[in-house]
Amino acid sequence: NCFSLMSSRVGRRRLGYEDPTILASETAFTVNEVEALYDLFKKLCSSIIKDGLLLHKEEFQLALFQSSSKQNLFADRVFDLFDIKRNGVIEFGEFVRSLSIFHPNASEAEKISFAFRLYDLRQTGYIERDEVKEMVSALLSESDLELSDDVIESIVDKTMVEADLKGDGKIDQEEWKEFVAKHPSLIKNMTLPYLKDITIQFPSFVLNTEVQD
Amino acid sequence: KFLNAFEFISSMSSGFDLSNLFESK
Repeated sequence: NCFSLMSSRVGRRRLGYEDPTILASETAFTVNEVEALYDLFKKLCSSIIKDGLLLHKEEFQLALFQSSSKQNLFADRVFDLFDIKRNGVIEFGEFVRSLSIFHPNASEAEKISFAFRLYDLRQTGYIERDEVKEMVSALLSESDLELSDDVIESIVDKTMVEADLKGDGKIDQEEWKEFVAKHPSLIKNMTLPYLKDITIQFPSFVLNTEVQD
Repeated sequence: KFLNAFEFISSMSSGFDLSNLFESK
């Protein structure tokens, strides 16, 4: 096993690989969890484009939908938010830092803020009325549900009346926080229970780890 | 069924369900 340990260590000194100890210190993950995530990340990265430790949008979509070409507004937004450097690919450090927000131990404030940025489609610093309508319409077009434009308008109106406390036609971060406080289920999908037992799902870290948590 | 547009959005968006990342292994 000495050989596999050595080759694993050499293999990990690759472009884009960040020290798990540093990543663990900056996120909700333990060092072993970061190492387990590395195994997952390597699998995702090599699914289509073999260019090392870079996760492309097609590979991200393939993992989410079992299809690399499916267009999805929210998968696009999540990818763009994970791509912190905005260079069109997700690097390992970006993957860990972003997924950390979905960890059961991450703060509610981080989750609320991520959801706000997700829904702020045009990154204006506000969730605007037309963005709410665009998201509802996009989801309806993906589903079998059919609603008339009047019904969609009334759903969006009702939501804006409740969320847009200042009445300026858009939801700011403060208003969003208050709205989520009234409807905590809105950030339910900001927590992935899977992340609690990532080391059980990806146990190969046991052979490769250099650190015991 | 949904109290507001965001409940609809967060419940219906499969693109937001990252658990698939872990099931794809």
